[in-house]
Amino acid sequence: MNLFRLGGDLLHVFSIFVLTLKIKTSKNVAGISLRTQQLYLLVFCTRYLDLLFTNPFRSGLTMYNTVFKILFIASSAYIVYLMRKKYKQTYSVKDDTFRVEFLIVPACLAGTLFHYRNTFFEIVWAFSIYMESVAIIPQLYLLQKTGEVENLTSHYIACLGGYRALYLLNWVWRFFTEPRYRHWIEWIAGTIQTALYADFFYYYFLNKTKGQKLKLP
Amino acid sequence: NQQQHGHDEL
Repeated sequence: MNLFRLGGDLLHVFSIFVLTLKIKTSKNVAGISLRTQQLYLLVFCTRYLDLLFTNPFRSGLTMYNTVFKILFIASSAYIVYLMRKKYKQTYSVKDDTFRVEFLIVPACLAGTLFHYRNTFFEIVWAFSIYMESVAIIPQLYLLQKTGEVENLTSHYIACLGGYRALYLLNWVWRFFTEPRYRHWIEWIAGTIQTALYADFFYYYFLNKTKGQKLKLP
Repeated sequence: NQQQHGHDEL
């Protein structure tokens, strides 16, 4: 555990809190991609299958991971529930149209072809890493289409980008401090995932320095 | 083994 990793995890939790806050305070889910949220739920459910056979009391880190894993699954399921049931009327159904099969199918292929060990859980785990790296795309697509979003929604995406950036720093840190730390699947997928936020960040900071809502050209 | 790629991250 290092400060980059801890900061990344906390920022990830914070981003979900910001999203929930946006939904609760505005009582609407406009501008939020249900497709991205469902992909995240899929990512967490497939990545954290190990919850079923890991003793959370094995170590401090296992307990830490278990708490976060349950939190991520539960909170993303809750957001999907809010979007599909409670605030269904406000959902941007006409604009949230990115075809997720273009993301799921390649992620399945990549997971099947490139994984660490030839076991069911390892292949599903690798799929979840590839899936997460592109899961934000429907949200960015919706953003492009609507052109302007509420502040909290843009803060949410910015926090997610920040979480990814901190994870990259965490890997650099671990690469130099831990012997044999060679996690190439995470590195490649994580770099792609972080790079996807580059364009968003550009406009985010451009609009924030002018004190405006996020507006895309 | 499991520890080698123990997936100790989230």
